[in-house]
Amino acid sequence: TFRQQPQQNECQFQRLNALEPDNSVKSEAGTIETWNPNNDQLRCAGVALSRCTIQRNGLRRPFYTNAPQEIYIQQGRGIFGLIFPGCRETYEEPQEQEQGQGPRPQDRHQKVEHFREGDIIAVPTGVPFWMYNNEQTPVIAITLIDTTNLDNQLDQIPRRFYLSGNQEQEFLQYQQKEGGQGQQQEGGNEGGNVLSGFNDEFLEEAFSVDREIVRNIKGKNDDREGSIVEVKEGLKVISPPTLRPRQGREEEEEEEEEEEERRGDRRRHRPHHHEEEEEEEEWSHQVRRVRRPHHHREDRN
Amino acid sequence: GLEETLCTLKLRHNIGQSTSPDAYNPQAGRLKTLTSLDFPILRWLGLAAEHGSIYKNAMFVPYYNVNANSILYVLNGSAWFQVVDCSGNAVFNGELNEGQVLTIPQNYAVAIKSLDDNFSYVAFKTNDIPQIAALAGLTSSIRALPLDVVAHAFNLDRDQARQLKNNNPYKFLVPPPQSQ
Repeated sequence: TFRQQPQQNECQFQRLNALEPDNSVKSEAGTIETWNPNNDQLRCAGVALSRCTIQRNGLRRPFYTNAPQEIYIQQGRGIFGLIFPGCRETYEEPQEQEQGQGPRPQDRHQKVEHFREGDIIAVPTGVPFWMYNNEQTPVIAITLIDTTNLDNQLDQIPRRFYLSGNQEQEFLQYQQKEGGQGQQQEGGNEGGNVLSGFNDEFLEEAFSVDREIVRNIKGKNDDREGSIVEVKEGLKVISPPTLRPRQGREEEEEEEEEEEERRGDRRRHRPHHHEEEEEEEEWSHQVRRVRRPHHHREDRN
Repeated sequence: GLEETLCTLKLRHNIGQSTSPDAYNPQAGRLKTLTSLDFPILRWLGLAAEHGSIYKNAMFVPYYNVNANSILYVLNGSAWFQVVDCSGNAVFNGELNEGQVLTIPQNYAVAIKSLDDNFSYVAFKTNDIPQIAALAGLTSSIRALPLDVVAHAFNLDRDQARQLKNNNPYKFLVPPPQSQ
């Protein structure tokens, strides 16, 4: 019920092939490689795939997609953020009082999460996502976009809607190359973000900012290449002291193992309870089946 | 159980005259959204609706529909619409008048500026719990980003980034400049 069915004959294969990325878009601080989403195998599965490499201090600019994403961290560590529309900002700094002025607005933002090798990050449709590599090792992230997911009400072309910059759409380059319909529908792939198509006056009014900032919003003053940009002095974000971004991996793994052991101990310490519960559960099922044969929905409670 | 559910389902709900809009600004206008949470039959249909009225020169900040397409019909007056695709192209930039319809695809950014005092519209949404995400203003995605992310993503200095995040104190509807 979560996915659209592939079209007739879309999955009739005589032979399957191993696929490698066939397009690469270079950025200031990384690269995004993509597999052709028009490939028969990927079309049958209704997904699009990409591999993103982020160098040290590389920031992947915020973007959202027209379908849910699942991201696997193959290598590296860093931080990421997901902006859920309408959710409250949760971290804030005390407001600074400047001489002769009112309090200066300080940063408030949503939770910043840490990721490391082996993590899966789930990004719902339309939720802006950014990530940053704050370690030496390049981050390699494999992203799957589930274009046939029912959350996607557009066609099967994967789209990334960038909030900033003027980079080209990685997946739309295939449409451009193949001269397909997608390119015509999108009006070309010259590069831009979701705000760059608005009039300057609209943006000035909407953000209540001057014309120079508007030019930056539209990506006009930005000659940095691609969707991954370098933050030379390192990114500063507010995060609680309990988060330990540079905690050794071994230490974390030890903690996880200890937690596993604790759980195991708890289970081992009450074997009788468990059996009794199972027996009781089985017995109560029988009673329910006998007494209320038509009320299956209640059984779920 | 059928009689208690299907036969007595509520089939009508008024949003055009609502005295309890979801968003209201006396200088800018009002918005009311009807979802399956307050009108359960919409869950079956997988649809929702939104009614909006925006005063002259007031603006609905750039936003996008997170999980639905939106088919917008102008009830009264006229407004200037801009719709932008994922490549930053303005796929619509023009006036929409009474009786006209505009389809706003999922995730495409849209902004509306009213040209009339009595501009109002109804938007049909293809999801029973549609979500919108503002790109500017108090609850916008940009405001929710950390300051440094905004500064480096938009190539701004910290002070400019702070302005971009905080200057607009409104949620969805921005009053005309003189009344601010």
